[in-house]
Amino acid sequence: NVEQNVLTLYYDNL
Amino acid sequence: MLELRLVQGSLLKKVLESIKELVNDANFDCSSTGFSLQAMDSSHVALVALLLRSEGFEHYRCDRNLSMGMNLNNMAKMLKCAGNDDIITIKADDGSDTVTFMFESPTQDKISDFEMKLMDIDSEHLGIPEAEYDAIVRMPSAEFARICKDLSSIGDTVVISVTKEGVKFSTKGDIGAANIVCRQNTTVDKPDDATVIEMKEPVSLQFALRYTNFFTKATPLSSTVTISLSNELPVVVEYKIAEMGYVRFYLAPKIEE
Repeated sequence: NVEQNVLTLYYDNL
Repeated sequence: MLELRLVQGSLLKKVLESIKELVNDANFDCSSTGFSLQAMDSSHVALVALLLRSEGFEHYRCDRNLSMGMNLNNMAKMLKCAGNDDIITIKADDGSDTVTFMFESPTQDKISDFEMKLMDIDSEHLGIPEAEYDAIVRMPSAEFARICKDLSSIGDTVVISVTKEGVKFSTKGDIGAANIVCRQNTTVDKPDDATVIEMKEPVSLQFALRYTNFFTKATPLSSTVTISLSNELPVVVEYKIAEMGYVRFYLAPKIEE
């Protein structure tokens, strides 16, 4: 099962 | 007051063509550093970061920091009306709800101005720290575009793996599978034709081809592309804009659950 991650998982929302 | 004169107007045309399909609306930020943009696609999977440094403009006047919300499709429509050899000037008055694009033909015999309405955009800004990447691949941008296009006819995702053997692009789909390996190749006539791999650690990451294909719309901006990879981090796909800056695309990986 392959899930698409989102960028907000890696970078802080300023 | 804002007035930015770009002699090589075609660069701005190419920039818009490279990002308008990924992002609908975005805030362009103008400061003494330059003209920049950071925007995510609507699903927060990919991000585009653009920088056109102030030194790259023939004339750069930005009295105070300004953020201008624009619909990128509408901006692209207006810039399409500029000739490829035209000089483009971006103008805005303080507090105005419009921006003006002025196009001058190289011989100054045709001068056009297009006024576009600005919009209020609640944009999220991500703080992206400078990172050391496990592997950095520089290759001809046309080659990368060709690979993404070819693989997307077979599958939906690409696994990019970097080892000391080279960089491998793999996909699988209903009709079969494909693997394309590019080896480091620095013995070429032109430096831009080289494939250069700097690897600290082997990397293997999976991405949606739908997005990498969006990124390759930036191919006309640069003859080379730089792909920076670290395990479990978003990939950065960078197209340098001749002596002015860059368009960088960030893409979150797919993870096996």
